[in-house]
Amino acid sequence: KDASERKDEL
Amino acid sequence: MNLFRLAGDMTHLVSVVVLLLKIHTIKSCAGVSLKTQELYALVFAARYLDLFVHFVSLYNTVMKLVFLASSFTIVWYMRRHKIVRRTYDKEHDTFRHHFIVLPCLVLGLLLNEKFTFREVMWAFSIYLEAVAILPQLVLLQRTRNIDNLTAQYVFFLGAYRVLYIFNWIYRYFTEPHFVHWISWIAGIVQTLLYGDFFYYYILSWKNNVKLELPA
Repeated sequence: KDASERKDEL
Repeated sequence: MNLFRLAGDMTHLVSVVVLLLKIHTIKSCAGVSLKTQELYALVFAARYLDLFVHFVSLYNTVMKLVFLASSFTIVWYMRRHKIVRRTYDKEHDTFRHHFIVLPCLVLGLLLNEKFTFREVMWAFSIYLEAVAILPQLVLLQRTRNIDNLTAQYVFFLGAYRVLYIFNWIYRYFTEPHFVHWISWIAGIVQTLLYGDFFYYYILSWKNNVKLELPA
């Protein structure tokens, strides 16, 4: 997964 | 989503609601740092650039929009609203907030997960959020009469950070390969900044006296 796609936090 | 994360987001939401409640209903922003609010608006603008590019969930999108809208609304109230702006304690809100934006940007350029525009802006927003509370904490130290809503606003904001750390610990043990050094280290630094405030807040609550921070 791409770096930005792993970011699900606010 | 685990319970710590949800509780963290909710305390963050509560903090914003408390602040908006104070500003909108009492028409006062006394004791609130405009510098901190401007930094938060910048933090959210930089971090949520992915809003229309990459969809996570409806919850995620709605929360992002809420934090973006509320941070800019608060700045608008403090700068433009004809009654609210007069209650702004400009003389004591003197933290040079512009000087922390540039180092955070440089840090974002140097330390990021990937050297792309969005990732650099994301890292920048993480570093900036870690220190964005500083002008508010300085202003609180200089404020003689800290009202309950302002104290509660900072308390909920700090609680949100503490809960996020529990969320990371939980995720580290339950999700494979969940490692985000940048947000973890910046998040721990950010939480430590609240240490002093928490100490005096709990003390005032225990002794049932008004909050006062020693200079």
